[in-house]
Formats: sequence, C-alpha cells, structure tokens
Amino acid sequence: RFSQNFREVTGRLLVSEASTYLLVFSMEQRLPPNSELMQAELRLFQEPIPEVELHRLSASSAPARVTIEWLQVREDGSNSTSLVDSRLVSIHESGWKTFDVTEAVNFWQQLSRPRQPLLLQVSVQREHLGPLASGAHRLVRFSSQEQGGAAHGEPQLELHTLDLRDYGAQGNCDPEVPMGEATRCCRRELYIDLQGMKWAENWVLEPPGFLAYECVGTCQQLPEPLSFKWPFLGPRQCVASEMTALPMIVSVREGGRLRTRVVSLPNMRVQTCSCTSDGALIPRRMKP
Amino acid sequence: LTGQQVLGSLLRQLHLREAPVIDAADVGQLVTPAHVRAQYVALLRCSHGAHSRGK
Repeated sequence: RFSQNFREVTGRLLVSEASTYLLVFSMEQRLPPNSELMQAELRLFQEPIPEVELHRLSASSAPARVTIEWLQVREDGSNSTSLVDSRLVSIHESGWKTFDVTEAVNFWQQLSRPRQPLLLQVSVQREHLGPLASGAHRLVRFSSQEQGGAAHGEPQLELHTLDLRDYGAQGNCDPEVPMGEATRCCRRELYIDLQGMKWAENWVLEPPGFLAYECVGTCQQLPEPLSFKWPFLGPRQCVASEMTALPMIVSVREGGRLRTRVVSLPNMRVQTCSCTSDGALIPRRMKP
Repeated sequence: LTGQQVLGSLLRQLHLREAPVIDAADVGQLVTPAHVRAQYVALLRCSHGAHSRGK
C-alpha cells in the first residue's frame, strides 16, 4: 500500500468462521533412535450428527474442509503455522478420519532440544462460500480426550518407522571386504584425478584431484504388508542423500589477459549414502 | 561421478561452451593472488560444514 507504482486493492472479508482444535502430543522418546519416519497418521473420530440436526440437513449438503497445521511456538512467544494436510469430509458420515501429518513430525524433529510437544491445529471450515452456502460444517465434531479413552475415539497419532539397523545404509564401505551382491549400501571412495584429464590441462589449477565418493551396495526391501500399505513407494535404493560442493581455482581469459578465479561446483562430493525409496517424502527444511 | 560431469558443471558455472585451451607457458607465469587463495580455502572449509540434500 506504500508503493506508488501499484494501485491499492482493498479486500473484503467474506467469511471467517472455523471451529478449531489444538492437539498436543508429547513426542519425546516416541520415535525410536536410529529409525526413519515413514509416515505419521493423525486419526480423528468424527462424531455422528444428532438426529434432530440430521433431519434438517439436505442429503446433498456440501462437505466440510478439515485442515491440519503444525503450530510452532517460538522462543520469543510468537508462533507460526505450516499447512500439512487438508481434505474434505462428508458431514453425514461419522467414524475415523485419517490425515497425513508426516511433515509435521519431520518439522518437529528439526526443533532444537528440549523440544516442545507436537502441536497440531485442526480447523473445520465450510468449503463453499456465497449466499447459498450452508453452515452445516459447524456440525462436524471430533471426539476429544475428555470424552474418555481410545474406545470412545480420542485423537490418535500413529507413527510408522523403519529400524535403520536393518533398513539403512552402513556408513563407509570396508575397503578390505570385496564388493558382492549382498554388500549393504555404503559410501565407497572414488578419486577423481583432474591432473590426469586432458580437458583440465593448464586451466584447472586447484585441486589436482578430489575424493568424490560413491554409493554402492543394496538395501533391504520393505516386507510385503508395508509395500502394500505404501504402493506409491518404489524399491529402496542406495543413493547419495547428502552432498557437498567442490571449490576450484581455474585460470580464464578475461579481456585478453589470464586471470585466476574461484568457482564452486555444487553436489560434487557424496557426504552420506542412504537407503531410500523412490517416491518417499523428502523432509522440507524448516524455515528459521 | 565422471570427469565429463565435472567438466560439464564447470562449463555451466563459467558460462563457457567448451574447455579453454591455455598455453602451459602462460600459466607458468600466472600467480594466484592471496585473496583468491583465501576465498578458495574459505569455500573448502565451508563445504566441509554445509551439506546440501540430494535425492
């Protein structure tokens, strides 16, 4: 609004109504050490609509939108939310509803210790706006802990993890042990000799060569029930999961004169090898 | 990683189409200034600390 180059456009608040729940999960020691989080599912029990209300609703009532956000309370007291899942639920149907909150748990894992509990904000909003939209979304209610026990549908967080002692990589390869078909995924030394390459002659000044490393070996595959549960995941493969850049000093001609220059080539050296499935979620880096 | 991939990355960084051909005698007289060397060493240190995520 302070720029002279743009005309100010005023917005009008159409609707601001949502029933919001805040779920708090104590997470410390819930995730086993040396394990990989495959999926975190939030299960909420949608309560049936009271009979009286049911008669008032038309059979084609619009669905309600349920949105799950991860709530981060910062040290200075301010907070921020990150959207992790959102889906439509039918107002007429009751029962367990499942949401994918893997990203929220990934964010929580990036917090510095001691970590706050996992905070999930659940909001129920109407899907359609306008004069014909109904307020039926207000009838969507989820069971809470106060109503007593899992049998009555209190919110649940299901964590699916893989033990990396079995399913992970093993670090650096043992140079004494020859590679075989059964060699477990590891990082092997691979020296790139720049001095020995014709194209690098007289202009690549540093380094003369470097240890690039490579990921070799095989990974243990998921058992059948799990690959059925996550059909979108490809086979687990041994891949470079962390890389570092390679700085170089080169000589280049600029304006007819030779000059030295520093360049940094991204993703040239393998830092870590991991077993991972094609299609698996890459954890988003949390913003500072 | 192959030498050709290193070359490809290097050419992209320098916006060059092909590797420059430089005479050995010219390079022999070239002195790397201290600030260039310092920048190189700083990047080397940095690359040991900061990792980027691959796949």
